[in-house]
Amino acid sequence: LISIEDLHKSFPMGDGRIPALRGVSATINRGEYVAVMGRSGSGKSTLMNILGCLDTPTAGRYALDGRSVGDLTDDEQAFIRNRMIGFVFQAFNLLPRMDALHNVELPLLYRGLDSSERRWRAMEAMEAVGVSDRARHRPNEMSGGQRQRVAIARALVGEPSIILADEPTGNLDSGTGEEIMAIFDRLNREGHTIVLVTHEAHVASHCRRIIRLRDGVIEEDRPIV
Amino acid sequence: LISIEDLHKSFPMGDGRIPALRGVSATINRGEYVAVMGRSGSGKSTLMNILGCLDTPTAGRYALDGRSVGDLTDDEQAFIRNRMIGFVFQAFNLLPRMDALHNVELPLLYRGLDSSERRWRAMEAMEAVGVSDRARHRPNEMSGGQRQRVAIARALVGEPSIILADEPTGNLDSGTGEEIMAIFDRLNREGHTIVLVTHEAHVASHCRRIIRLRDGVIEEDRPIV
Ligand SMILES: Nc1ncnc2c1ncn2[C@@H]1O[C@H](COP(=O)(O)OP(=O)(O)OP(=O)(O)O)[C@@H](O)[C@H]1O
Ligand SMILES: Nc1ncnc2c1ncn2[C@@H]1O[C@H](COP(=O)(O)OP(=O)(O)OP(=O)(O)O)[C@@H](O)[C@H]1O
Ligand SMILES: [Mg+2]
Ligand SMILES: [Mg+2]
Repeated sequence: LISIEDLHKSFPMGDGRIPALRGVSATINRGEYVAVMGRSGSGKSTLMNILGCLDTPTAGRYALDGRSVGDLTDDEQAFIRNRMIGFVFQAFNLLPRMDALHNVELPLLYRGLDSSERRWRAMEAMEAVGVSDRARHRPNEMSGGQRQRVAIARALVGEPSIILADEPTGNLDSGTGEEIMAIFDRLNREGHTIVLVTHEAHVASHCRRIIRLRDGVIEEDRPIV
Repeated sequence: LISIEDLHKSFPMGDGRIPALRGVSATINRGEYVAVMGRSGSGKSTLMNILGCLDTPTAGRYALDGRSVGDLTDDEQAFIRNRMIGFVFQAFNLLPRMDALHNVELPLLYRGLDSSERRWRAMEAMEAVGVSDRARHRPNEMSGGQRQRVAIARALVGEPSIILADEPTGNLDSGTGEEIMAIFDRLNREGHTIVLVTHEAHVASHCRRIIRLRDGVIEEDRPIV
């Protein structure tokens, strides 16, 4: 399903470039449940952004279902971003002037659903993560963990086949974190592919494979037993 | 040092109010090392914001060194906020258009230090948390954990007597997180009062007292053995 070959990514800074990924290769098959770990600054979010078609590599190849993403048309890339992939950002990236409900509805906007259908699905997603009582709150009227859960609901509302979650429990107490992991567990049992970045061992233990990054390269890639 | 009596805080929402703190009382003495824990939405950040003089309670009393904060002049409150207290925000609250160095220098701006002294102290603080190589990066040119560490450096640069840290390791891998906790441990040994919100048991284990919130009240307040 997901195939990355010798991915490189660097960012321009002043006269030079900051290397973020220095040759990353892996294949992730449909239905896998992968934890990505590594030190702060090791390239995890950069990798996730490329997998999520939110950024492009400086070198190397990223193919989905055998087709190189770099060769796809804008429409095809948009389809992947909006329909195939659900992305939970490390910084949530909620729109500050919209309430939680509208934030969660966003991925459904271009699917030809009527507004009551959109509303219903968004409320379902918010209930699953326990923030439906904050539906009319804007992000700055919610706690950090409530914002995080709204971001998770938004990623799941479209029932994407691939879920990319960047530190989805970083702001959640253990109890709420385990509720979120139970959702991911269920979605994976139902066949969704899940790749999540975490620094918490008990979160990673839900996954079946760990990819550990270090300074922009893969240091370890093995099953979790 | 810190004395809170029957603190209440609620936020206006539509026609009603959202209760965040529903009668919280505690005394935290100079040099204590306290972990605040509790479910997402239980009132931890609201409590921290009141302790940090960044918000006022709807009812109840907050006194520092015996003086009720509500009765202080604006200047006195500003002094406390800027000189006595170092605050690490759950969402970092870095200024997006300034580079990391300038963000960290901010608390020093009104102390009559010359710019090279400010620069030196800011670089020291950034080195302590391992982000000095990102001094000239703006927040969106850094990883999540690097931003978090810049926020920590900014809170510590003024050597405040009270450090309030809201989830200071939420975006950090275990290794980097332990480096940060070692800094807090040292500061506490040197006499600084530290109150930190965390959802991670191994982080709380550095502290000597735990205050657990539940739905806006204190459910537990005991020493950590
Ligand atoms: N500005 C606001 N307007 C309305 N409600 C608010 C506002 N700020 C906070 N709340 C509500 O107050 C309650 C407590 O919020 P607080 O941020 O203190 O929780 P928390 O314990 O820090 O949660 P988390 O662990 O998720 O960060 C939450 O239910 C939240 O929705
Ligand atoms: N826009 C940018 N400009 C310059 N450097 C960048 C930019 N974005 C990321 N970097 C650098 O690339 C490296 C990798 O960043 P990335 O966000 O992928 O790390 P990460 O593993 O997600 O870290 P964390 O665990 O702290 O979130 C970091 O050293 C970071 O400073
Ligand atoms: Mg990251
Ligand atoms: Mg909070």
